[in-house]
Amino acid sequence: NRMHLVCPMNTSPHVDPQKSGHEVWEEFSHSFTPAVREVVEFAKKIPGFRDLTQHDQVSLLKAGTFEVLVVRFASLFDVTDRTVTFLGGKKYSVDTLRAMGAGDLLNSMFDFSEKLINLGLCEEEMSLFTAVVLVSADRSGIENVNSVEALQETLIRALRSLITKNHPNESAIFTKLLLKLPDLRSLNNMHSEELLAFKVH
Amino acid sequence: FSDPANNLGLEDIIRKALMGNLEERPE
Repeated sequence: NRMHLVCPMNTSPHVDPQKSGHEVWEEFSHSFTPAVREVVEFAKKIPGFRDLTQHDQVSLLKAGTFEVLVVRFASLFDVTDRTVTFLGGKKYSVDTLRAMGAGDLLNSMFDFSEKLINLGLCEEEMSLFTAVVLVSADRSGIENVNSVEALQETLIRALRSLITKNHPNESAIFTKLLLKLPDLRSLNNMHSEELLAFKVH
Repeated sequence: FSDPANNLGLEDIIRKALMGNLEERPE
């Protein structure tokens, strides 16, 4: 009977012990649903995304929503004062969250957020990077790999061009951004394992 | 949210949002 849900997509890490597991899950679902809808709305605006098959649109979103949320909500992880702001607006320190049962994923999220924010990307760059994160042809269950790959390449080219234009003296930024993709996969895997463990409990 | 077993109902949320759930849109 774990009493905490240490995910910032929740309004608060505290779980009402009177509530059943199903009720806790329902409440959590209501909390993150608007964020997931925003990811879908974002995807719909990526030029070419709506031209993919419906099956592939769903597959990309199912596989990539967590990673997109990590990028979009990197600022919830304050590396200076080592706090995480939950969707309810309250900040919790790393020590507090650790005492609530947060594990390695928390540290990894801090590391990722710090490195991403330190790149100092503007909104347009971040948005294009997020599109690259979402449109990945190697996600499982993609039926038309060629179409997704073509869109992915177009987006990567656009990102490189934008970064080169905006940061002419910092050519490493584009490489650093691409290296964030495997980091996000790793965070996604860790998160899936924690979700599974939570469900088992 | 990889949610392979759709435990979080993620696929349902995504499908509804993709199709444009008119019922949930403000007037």
